[in-house]
Amino acid sequence: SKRFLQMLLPGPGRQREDSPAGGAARIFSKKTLSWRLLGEAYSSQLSVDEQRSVFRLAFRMWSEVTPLDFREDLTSPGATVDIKLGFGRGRHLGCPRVFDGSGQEFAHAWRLGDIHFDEDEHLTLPTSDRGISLLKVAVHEIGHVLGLPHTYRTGSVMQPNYTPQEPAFELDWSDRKAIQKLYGSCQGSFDTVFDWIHKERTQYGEVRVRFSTYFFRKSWYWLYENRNNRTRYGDPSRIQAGWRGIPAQGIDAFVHVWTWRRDERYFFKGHRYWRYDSDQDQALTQDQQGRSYPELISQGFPGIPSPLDAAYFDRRQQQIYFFKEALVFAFDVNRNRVQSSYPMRMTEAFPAVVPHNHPVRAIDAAYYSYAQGSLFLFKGDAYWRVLNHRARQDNARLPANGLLPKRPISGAWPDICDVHSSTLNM
Amino acid sequence: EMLFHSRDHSDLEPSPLHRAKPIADLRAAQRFLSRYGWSVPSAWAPSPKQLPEAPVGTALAEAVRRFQHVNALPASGELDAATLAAMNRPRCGVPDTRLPPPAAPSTLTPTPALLGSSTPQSLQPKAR
Repeated sequence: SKRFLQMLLPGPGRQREDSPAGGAARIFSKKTLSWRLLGEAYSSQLSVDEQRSVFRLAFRMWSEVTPLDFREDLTSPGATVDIKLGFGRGRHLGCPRVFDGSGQEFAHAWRLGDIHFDEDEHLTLPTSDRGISLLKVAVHEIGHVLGLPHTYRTGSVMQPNYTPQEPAFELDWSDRKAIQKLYGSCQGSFDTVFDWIHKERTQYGEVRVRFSTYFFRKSWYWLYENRNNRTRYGDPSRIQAGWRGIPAQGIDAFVHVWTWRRDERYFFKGHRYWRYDSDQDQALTQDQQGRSYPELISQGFPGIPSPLDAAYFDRRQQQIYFFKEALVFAFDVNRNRVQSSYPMRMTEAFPAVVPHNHPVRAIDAAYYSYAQGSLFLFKGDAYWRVLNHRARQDNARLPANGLLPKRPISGAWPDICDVHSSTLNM
Repeated sequence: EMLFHSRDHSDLEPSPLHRAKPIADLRAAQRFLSRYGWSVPSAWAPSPKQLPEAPVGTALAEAVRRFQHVNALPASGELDAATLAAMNRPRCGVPDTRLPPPAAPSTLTPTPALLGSSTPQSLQPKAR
């Protein structure tokens, strides 16, 4: 009876009605949700650590595509835990729905509430090719808790019937959009964004170039798969794990000086910068010219202030553009000095195409995209695209380096979502 | 304990006492359709005793037809072996609340008939 009342009268942070019309979707109204595997309801088929690990991954998979995040809570009073999970058979855990034994029903969930798994089922780890994947069932039931109904759409995790887990089980595009319809898409600013160039030799000795797009925020980062319009499965990861030797958080800028003679990659933070060795996949302590790292920005780039807001390398002009506050500095890498006409106000160097539609100062990142052949300036959850050569050829009246009106970052690079910090090391 | 022989428990066998009763007849099928929201737009009932009324007659045939349609089965409205097998598949216990609209029936069937052999064995679900 208590559970029935709980379903009708959810506590604070639990319920929000999206529409006054009948049948409004009810969803959680807070961003971080707590969960716990009940101590009195462990499965005897897997170790407790295995069960918790599977649930942690299941929650994280939803967190990677929504503005929600989930943390395991082992200490708070049970009544304050948002989602409780447990295993039972037949009449179980005070639940009014009775499990039917092995076969047919394998689990159920209460919207905005708890999840129960039928202990009479052979629930297995994701790596097993037998039984029913606990991960897939958990992801499905969490979908219900968050407010999703069943669907018969092929490929959806919310199909009512169980299908064996695929080798690469993930939430597909439609499941993402379904949950984002309830909770919105992920927003937020970034510290730096850049394309990382990989150079390879083919079997014929030709040099082939590939690039990967990275978004950095605080102490974590994502690889963005442009062809799939999403981040790499399993991201974000900690900067420390993927980029050895650079600061663990709060990167200000990244620059790749790439000319016929030079191939140098730099990370900037505070008053210092680091040079990164892509072959060894770690920051250099000393380069071939004898320069030690980290180095002061004022030493390596005379005339450039610090800390910086953003930076990028213009390959055509062979200049690094450094951004700080309302100013932009153009640094000639061949002469190793700031161009004489700089610094310039950002509004002057990159004039607004639509009046007053301009970041003006303190941008977060400057990103040159090889995929789109354009420069983007990021600030908050918006970006401004800089007119490139091609665009001006079509319309010469547009100002050189003009900024097109701002748009949301999540529109061009969707689904870059935070996860709870406790799950960053998964 | 549930019986197993492998080190990794991968061959775990549930006790016969703990096996779900197969959906093998009209009554069980009616309960299935009612339980998972195929008969009437049902709320998530707090107690099994308050399940929505099980569908009968034309309503049952219509419910069966809709179930068959979404499960890519011939929408005959009849409880054939394939339909019962679909009902016996492992599934989530949450009702299917958003149901597809009813399809126009090709013929009126007052009472659905169980097809196939009359012996219960022919309607047994396949082993998982």
